[in-house]
Amino acid sequence: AAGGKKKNHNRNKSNNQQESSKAPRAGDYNTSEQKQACKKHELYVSFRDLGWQDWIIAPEGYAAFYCDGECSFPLNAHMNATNHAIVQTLVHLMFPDNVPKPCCAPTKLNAISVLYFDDSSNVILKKYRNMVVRSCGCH
Amino acid sequence: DNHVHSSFIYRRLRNHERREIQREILSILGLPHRPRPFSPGKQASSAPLFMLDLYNAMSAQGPALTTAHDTNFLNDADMVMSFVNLVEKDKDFSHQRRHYKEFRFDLTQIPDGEAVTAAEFRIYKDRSHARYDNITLKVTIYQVIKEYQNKDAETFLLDSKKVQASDGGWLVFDITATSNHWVMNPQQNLGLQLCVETIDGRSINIKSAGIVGRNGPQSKQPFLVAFFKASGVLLRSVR
Repeated sequence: AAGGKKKNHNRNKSNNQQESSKAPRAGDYNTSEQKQACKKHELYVSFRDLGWQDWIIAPEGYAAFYCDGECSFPLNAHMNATNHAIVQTLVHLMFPDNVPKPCCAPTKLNAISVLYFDDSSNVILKKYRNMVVRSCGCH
Repeated sequence: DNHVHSSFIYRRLRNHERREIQREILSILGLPHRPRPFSPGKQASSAPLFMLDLYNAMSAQGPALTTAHDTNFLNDADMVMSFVNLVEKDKDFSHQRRHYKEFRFDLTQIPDGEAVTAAEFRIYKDRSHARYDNITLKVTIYQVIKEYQNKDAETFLLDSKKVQASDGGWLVFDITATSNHWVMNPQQNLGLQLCVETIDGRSINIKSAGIVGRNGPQSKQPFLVAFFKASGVLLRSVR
């Protein structure tokens, strides 16, 4: 069963069960039992690390998050899953070699605003939709 | 591990990986290349400061906007853009012995698929010269329609404000229709003219009236701000 065992990641613990602050390690996907359920992982896109402070005024970066994990039957109780994901899981169980499992992907996305200079030193404040993962689910 | 935000870069990137990531993020932001502003130290100028206020209001992190007017535009906008003033001419004595100042803004840099919903010309007025104390001044903004060699330009009245000579602060003029016209017909963008008069119609020297121009402090430079609504969905090119 997916998500039965929750790994005890140390620092930056979040109350949100979906969140994990650590990137997966190489050994995480060795066996089916060890795979984690589809969930939201932290991913910070740093404009500062990219060396863009001279043209991006704000923000310094943004928490984009990403979705990762296994969508296995039964789909985790706290996880959103489309009706089709359930069917996809059943078909996968019948034909595991031919039909893949559903995908772990964002179900809700938020916008961010970015403030930056253009080549002419005009300033642009633009809203970018669907940039931040609010929740993940199986599709 | 000491990072407050755990970055997606868990290991040190090689140069080509860093360039690839930069390219992909630029693609997400809909930019063909990394902008190279010609004066990167100008973040303390009036337009970036004003835009930062809007950003904070939009992100609901900072102080609210000064006017409900701006809030309405902002809620509706997909993009806000400020434009730097490219030309500023002081015409102390026109053919009609009228004082005025000219400003120009290049609106051809607007990204594709954006339609102007509102545009404002913002200019700062300091306290006027002492000889105008206790009088009301009328600040008027015109669109330049046609220019001539030997006579005054043909202009179209856009907006005017009455202010006390002793007052200081930003003056905001609605130039939405003109901006839309300039976006559609860039060759007809001949700029704006600003005049200051007493209530009885006597033209006043712009500097004496307290209007801050190019020689004033960076934080009080005039600029144009336009609010846009995206007319289409941003699609990244297929690679």
